[in-house]
Amino acid sequence: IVGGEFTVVENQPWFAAIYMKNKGGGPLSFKCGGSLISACWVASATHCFINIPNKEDYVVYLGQSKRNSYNPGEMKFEVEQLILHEDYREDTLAYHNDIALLKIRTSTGQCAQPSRSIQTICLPPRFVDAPVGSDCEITGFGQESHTDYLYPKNLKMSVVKLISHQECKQPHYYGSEINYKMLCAADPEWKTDSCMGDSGGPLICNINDRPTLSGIVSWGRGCAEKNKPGVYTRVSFFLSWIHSHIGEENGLAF
Amino acid sequence: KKPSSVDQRGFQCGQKALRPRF
Repeated sequence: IVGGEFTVVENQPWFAAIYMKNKGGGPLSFKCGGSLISACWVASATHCFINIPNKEDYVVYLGQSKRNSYNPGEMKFEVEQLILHEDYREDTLAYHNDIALLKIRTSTGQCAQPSRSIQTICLPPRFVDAPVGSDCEITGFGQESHTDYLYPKNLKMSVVKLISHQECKQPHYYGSEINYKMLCAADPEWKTDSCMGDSGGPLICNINDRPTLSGIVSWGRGCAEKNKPGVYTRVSFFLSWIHSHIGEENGLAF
Repeated sequence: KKPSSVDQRGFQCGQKALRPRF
């Protein structure tokens, strides 16, 4: 996250930290963010996993304010299922259908338990998004600037505004790289944005007065670059896909 | 009857603890 502020996971209790195991047994490598959408399921981005699509290579933590550290109240999970979108595609800049589902379970076969630092995030109503100009929250352990090469130790969050497709499709923004299954969001002063390492994490907008997972951090040109908004997978357009994989499992809050 | 957004595992989507621990 470029700009914004450091926070604690109690402020974003649905945030999931997804790590890659190290073959040599060394420390885990932070990979991407995710969002807890029901007790057993985390939503993230397919581009995070497409090159190494083996569920055994990943570990998911909930309740973490500090990366690669023990956080009181955290929960650690193996990935029981790793579901990548079958129509995922990479363009020059854009990622299409950039959504993934991870079924999580502890070493004793449990799913997530609610606590001060662990909570699910609501899914949007079908094809319903917050209005253009709405303030939405982003969260992650991603880089604090485009030129950084280290991730911050502490969780960050910031606020960006939803941008219309019309504005985002302008030639000096992203032109035809943008389609209706994506959402664009940015800071009017181009001072804060999601960045590398925030991929898969949440864009939380209020819909009907409820914090809702409206977007999944997907792609963008640089970070906090003028006329280059962050681009997010538009979750309200993927509810059938989510449903088809999670089923009518209770606890999915639509 | 629990409000609709509370599921049987006690999750209340989108709800945050009243205030952060510190």
